[in-house]
Amino acid sequence: DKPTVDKDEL
Amino acid sequence: MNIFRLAGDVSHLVAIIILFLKIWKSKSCAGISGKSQVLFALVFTSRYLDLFTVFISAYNTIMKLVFLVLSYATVYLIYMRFRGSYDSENDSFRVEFLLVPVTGLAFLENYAFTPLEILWTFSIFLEAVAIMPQLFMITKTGEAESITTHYLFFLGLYRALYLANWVWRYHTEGFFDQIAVVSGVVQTIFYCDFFYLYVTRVLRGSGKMSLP
Repeated sequence: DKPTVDKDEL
Repeated sequence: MNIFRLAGDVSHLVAIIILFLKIWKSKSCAGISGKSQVLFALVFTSRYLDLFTVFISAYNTIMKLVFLVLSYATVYLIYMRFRGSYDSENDSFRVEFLLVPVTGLAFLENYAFTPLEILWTFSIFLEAVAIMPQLFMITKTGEAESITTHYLFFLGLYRALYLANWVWRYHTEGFFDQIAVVSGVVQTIFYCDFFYLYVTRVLRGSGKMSLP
């Protein structure tokens, strides 16, 4: 499944 | 965090500060698209809601707050403080042509059908096209002040550096965020024409960009 979005990026 | 990501964030911050200071010091927003700045404020608002739900790092929180504050402050300068100098006649791009497709796409293509994820996806797609009103305004007026071109250069450079960051992260940690990468490529492509003009006319030539 698709990666959970890396919220670390702005 | 890698050097490309950090350079990208710095470039983004520099762009936003350049624009804010230009308007603040010249006490004028002539040649600046207020619509693009409203769209950027909307991008940050819909993307940084996780400020209230998760703490990632001090850097992450501070940068998100700085981007939010500066983008709203810039919108305030344009539409309130120096509204007399706002060139609404040339800032005529129909933003509904951006908002409707972007909103629709965010509901179709996302990682999870939850409010935060859909808003995040909306912000990613919107950011890719948010500069259109500004680029459209420059083609309409046929020129851009050199400060404005420096703003656009660092704004375009930031997402290009994010692309390098994603290449790096793919090869070092197998990280791949399809929505952000595809949208980031589209966003950077929109700047290509401007980058060419920036290098050939502003850096080498007259310091002011006047379009053919």
